[in-house]
Amino acid sequence: VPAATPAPLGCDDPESEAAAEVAVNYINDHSRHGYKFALNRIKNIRVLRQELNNDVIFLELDLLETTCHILSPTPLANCTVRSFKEHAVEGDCDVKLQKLDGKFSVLASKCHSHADSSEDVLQLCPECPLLASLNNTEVLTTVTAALSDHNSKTAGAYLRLLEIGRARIQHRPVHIISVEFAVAATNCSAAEAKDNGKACQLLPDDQSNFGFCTATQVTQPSQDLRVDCQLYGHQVPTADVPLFSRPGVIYSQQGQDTS
Amino acid sequence: TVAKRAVAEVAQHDKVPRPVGFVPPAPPCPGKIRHFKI
Repeated sequence: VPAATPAPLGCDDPESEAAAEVAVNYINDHSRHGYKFALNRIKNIRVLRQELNNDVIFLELDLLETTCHILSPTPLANCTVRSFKEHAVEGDCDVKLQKLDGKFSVLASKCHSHADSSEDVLQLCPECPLLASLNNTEVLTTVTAALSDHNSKTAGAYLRLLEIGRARIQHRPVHIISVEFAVAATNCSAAEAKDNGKACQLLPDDQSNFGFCTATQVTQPSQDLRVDCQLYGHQVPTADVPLFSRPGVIYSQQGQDTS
Repeated sequence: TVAKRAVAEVAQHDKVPRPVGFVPPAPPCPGKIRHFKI
């Protein structure tokens, strides 16, 4: 006898929220670029009964980018959702889960992230700086100068750039470039790095130490660079998802697809 | 000439009487917005 069709779930039902929480944690755990995303809205949920105590669930989720980089150990619950005025980034995700004997597991997920439209931001906040392309010349110059400035002043490990997370440019009343980027400690001290003979390598996974930097560069009316880098300390890497395999510069572009 | 007829108000007595305190069920989806809508 076919299993009775389950009663349709509402998007705000506790069971839907529990499934969405599993889905969002899965998406963040399996992403290696950009920022952590938080649930903003459950757009739709469909339940297909396979057999007793075995359902397949299709979720459509609206997520919002938080201020925590994906490598940050900060629990998602403590990550602030980026405000509208900071030029928010939204994620649209379709997730397929299985609920077997009351336990959810993700079978597949596909997400597309995109920044809010500039018109929307400027309509509410005409003076707010907008997201800039991550390979914008001023952005790259600011990131390079900020990392170099940090490495020249630190007594700790020499840091290498992993990826630029986001950048915004304000044009008035002063010209300011704001950047955020992920870094990793190398096996050199800053002093050793100055000695070009030594090739500084990222630390192996069992000693990896990632961090995050924010910087602002005022270019007019005067030059002023401010940099703040924080290392997270060693974290045990997630076994089944390779961390950054090489230190090259990876641009996490808004408007990217992940599956 | 073709004139668009206003839809006649449904006569009060046509409406299905609702029990006192009736709260229409919340639309199942989409769910609530937790932060803000882009």
